[in-house]
Amino acid sequence: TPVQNDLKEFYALL
Amino acid sequence: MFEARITQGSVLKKLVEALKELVTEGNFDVSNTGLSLQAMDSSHVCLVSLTLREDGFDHFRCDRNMAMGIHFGNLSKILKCAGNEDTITLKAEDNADQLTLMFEAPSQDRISDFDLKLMSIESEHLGIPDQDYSAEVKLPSSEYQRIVRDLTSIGDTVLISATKEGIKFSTSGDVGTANITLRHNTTPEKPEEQTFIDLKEPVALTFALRYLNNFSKATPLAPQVKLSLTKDLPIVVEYQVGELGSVRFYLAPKIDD
Repeated sequence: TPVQNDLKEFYALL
Repeated sequence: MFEARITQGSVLKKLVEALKELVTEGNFDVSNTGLSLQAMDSSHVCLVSLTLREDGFDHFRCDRNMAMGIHFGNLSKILKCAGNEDTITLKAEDNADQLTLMFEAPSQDRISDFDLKLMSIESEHLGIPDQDYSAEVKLPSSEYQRIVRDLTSIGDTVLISATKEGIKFSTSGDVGTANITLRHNTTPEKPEEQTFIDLKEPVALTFALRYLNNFSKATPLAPQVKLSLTKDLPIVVEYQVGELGSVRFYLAPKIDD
């Protein structure tokens, strides 16, 4: 089953 | 002092209706270039990025940068009191703890004002780089709405695959499976009814339909929507709001465990 990723996995916090 | 006036107040009403279920609160960041908002949903799966340019307003003044913490449910309650034809003016003093919304009927015989209490919100801003996408698809926003609504009734997740054949949306669930394919189509005379597929390389990604369906609440804002896809990156679902700006939704993909 595909796992839902968190957006923070992709974009750095400013 | 911040002041922004928009003759077509219904745009603000539609914007807030499009956002309020995804993000409960966020900061309206105002500066002399316009008004922007970046807010994530509570589970950090999707992000809303709103940009309204200063020159898209009928009048815009912002003497100093401010972050106004907005509860969108409360803003929605107030905007529901504005008529669809009303001109809306937003006003706040520097460092104010409230935002004043003034509604003027076209006939000028009814003027109302409401003060919205502002919140102090620690917002987490994500740095989203400008990038080239493997596939960019522009399609009628009503078509996007129909696809995600129909597929939501069949399954929970959708596989979106863009190839030279077109863009395919596939799902499966207890009742069975569904596939909807759109092809590049510039036959309709009206540009807003056309489908443009700009493919640099084939790409296939899986997303939660619940969020894609929620993004389609922005349909009344624009006749077309743009989907941008790149392998292993969030999808961008973008609505251009006339000359005023844009609202973009970013949704993290589901990735095989």
